[in-house]
Amino acid sequence: KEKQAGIESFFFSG
Amino acid sequence: MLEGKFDEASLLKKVIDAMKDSVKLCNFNCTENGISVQAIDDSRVLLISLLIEAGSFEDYRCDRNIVLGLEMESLNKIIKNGNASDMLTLVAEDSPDALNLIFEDKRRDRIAEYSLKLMDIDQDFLKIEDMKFDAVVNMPSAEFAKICRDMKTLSESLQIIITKDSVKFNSEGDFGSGSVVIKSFTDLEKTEESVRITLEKPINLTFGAKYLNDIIKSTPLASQVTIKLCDKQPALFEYQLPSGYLRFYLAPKFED
Repeated sequence: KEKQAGIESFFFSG
Repeated sequence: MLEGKFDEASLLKKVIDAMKDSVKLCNFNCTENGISVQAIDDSRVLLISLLIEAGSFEDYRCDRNIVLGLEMESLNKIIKNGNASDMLTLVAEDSPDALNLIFEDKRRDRIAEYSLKLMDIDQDFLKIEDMKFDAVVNMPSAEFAKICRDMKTLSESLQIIITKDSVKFNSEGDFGSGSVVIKSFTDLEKTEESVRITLEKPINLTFGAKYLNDIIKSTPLASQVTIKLCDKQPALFEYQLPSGYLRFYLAPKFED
């Protein structure tokens, strides 16, 4: 089964 | 004070049309260089990055940095009232309560003025480092839009596979499957029809068809779309503005 990743985990909060 | 005059309202119309179904509230950051927006869709899967540089305006001035918190649906209602060929001027004071939008008909003496209330929007800002990509595809935006629409009829997921000089869009659904393969192609007379594939490593990534179908609402903005991909990273879809861009960073799907 495929799972959708969230976008925020790829970028830094700044 | 912000005063930005577009030669034609059509540019902002297209930009808002491309964004409004993905994000409800946006901070428009106005500086002397232009207007920028960063926003994430409600499901936290798609990040939108807009830059309208001062060069996209006929006249532009912004003496101090101003943040305009805008409700996209309301902005869209007002924007739709103006004609695409009207000149459009955006005006805001230094600490504004409202954004004024002035539409001027070029042929007749008709001036329509609207005021849109601003909102305080608390938004995190994500730092996007220079990303490295394994594959870059430049292709006609209308062609990409058709593929995304067609493949969505089969499945909620769209697989993008890039090898050497071809891109395969693959869709596996409950009632059947389908694929479209496009190859590198140079049209010297109509360069906007060309397909260019730059590949460092083969790509096999899967994305949500719903988000791709949100992204292709940008098609009227540019004749070409640039797609940048890297294994296990968000894909970048970019539409060029006359001066600036509208970019979408889309998180991939993974095998669970």
